[in-house]
Amino acid sequence: GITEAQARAIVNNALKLYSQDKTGLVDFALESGGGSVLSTRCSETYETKTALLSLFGVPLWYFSQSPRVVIQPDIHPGNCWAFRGAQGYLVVRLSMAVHPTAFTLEHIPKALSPTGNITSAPKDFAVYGLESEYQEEGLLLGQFTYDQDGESLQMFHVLKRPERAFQIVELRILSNWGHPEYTCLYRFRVHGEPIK
Amino acid sequence: GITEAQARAIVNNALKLYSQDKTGLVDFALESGGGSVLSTRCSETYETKTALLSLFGVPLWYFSQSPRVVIQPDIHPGNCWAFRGAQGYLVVRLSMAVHPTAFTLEHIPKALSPTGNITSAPKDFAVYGLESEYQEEGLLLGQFTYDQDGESLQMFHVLKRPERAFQIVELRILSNWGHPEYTCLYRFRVHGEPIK
Amino acid sequence: PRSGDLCCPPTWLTWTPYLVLSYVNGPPP
Repeated sequence: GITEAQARAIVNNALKLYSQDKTGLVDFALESGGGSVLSTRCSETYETKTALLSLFGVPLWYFSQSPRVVIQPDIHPGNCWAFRGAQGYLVVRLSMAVHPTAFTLEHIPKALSPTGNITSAPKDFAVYGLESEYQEEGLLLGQFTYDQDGESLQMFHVLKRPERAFQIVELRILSNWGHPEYTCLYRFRVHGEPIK
Repeated sequence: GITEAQARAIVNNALKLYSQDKTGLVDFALESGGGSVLSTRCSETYETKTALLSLFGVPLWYFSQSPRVVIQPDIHPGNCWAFRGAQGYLVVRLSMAVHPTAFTLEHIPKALSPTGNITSAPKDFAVYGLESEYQEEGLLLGQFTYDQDGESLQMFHVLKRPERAFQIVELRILSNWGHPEYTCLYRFRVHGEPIK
Repeated sequence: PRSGDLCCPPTWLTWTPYLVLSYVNGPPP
């Protein structure tokens, strides 16, 4: 059995980690920290023409989430970037050059999905390190699978720490969990060791 | 006494629920998920004319929160919709038609209120299911009281699951906790079962 | 109080100084 003091320590440490972006690790892709989306290659934002913004009764435009939301921390239902189909690309410039060690992919929990499922979540994906924004095939840092029955936040470690450091990474989504029309990306993070 | 592993499990489950919008339930009113504010009927937004926005030193307009904040997740002090008096209405279109089962009303905790009290918090309120935006008297789903001495987030269950499903609900605030000029709504959520 | 006092035009949205968001074609992705 544990004492009250030990229980408090467990709680405090858990809350501390939770408040440290849930991971306690630097996210070099985070937009406010200096990350930016360079391109989505040939992926196409899925335009539903449903969220109409108006002012003084005058319709202005249809709003849809941009790819930037993938490197922003809000993951409430709907705050995702949706691309057409199940294959998509996101090229991100990190806040600094790092030796990537892990990636985090987040999706809303099934419990909060109005449809009760997360078929639009990514499934198989790969991450590449690029030497320049236009490099077509970078260095494969790892291929992983986001588990729709797993935790909302999943971390994937690179098998072998790359010798090179990269400031540009490409997230390549290869399949989703069944949605026929689009795939949603809520948040992608890049963890690693900065170059000395 | 409990073991350390049991304590960790308790803490982790609590944090998991907390991270699921604190309730683990779908909020069909949430704007990013597809909910929208249709109207406020005859309530009048309370204009404080205090928050002045300027550009290049030129004053532009007084800013006040729109009713949309009631279906947005940020509940920091001030991020509420204030209506004049103690009776107000909010007509919300849900992201889909559901059989409502519960409603959540949130207000800032007293501890965070600069005045030390929450007299502008709603007190008695009722929720109606509407068949159309202009229906005058919908189906009463329940009448409830938000307790100013209770938790910041309070959930209210409908007594009887309605046979009909509704995509439009009306929140009718009937009284507040004493503020003579206005009432503030921080967040209103609608939980329910989607139609099959 | 009745909500039925549609004393003001139902489309309150028309002259409000806020950006209004409405979903016209189903829920967002």
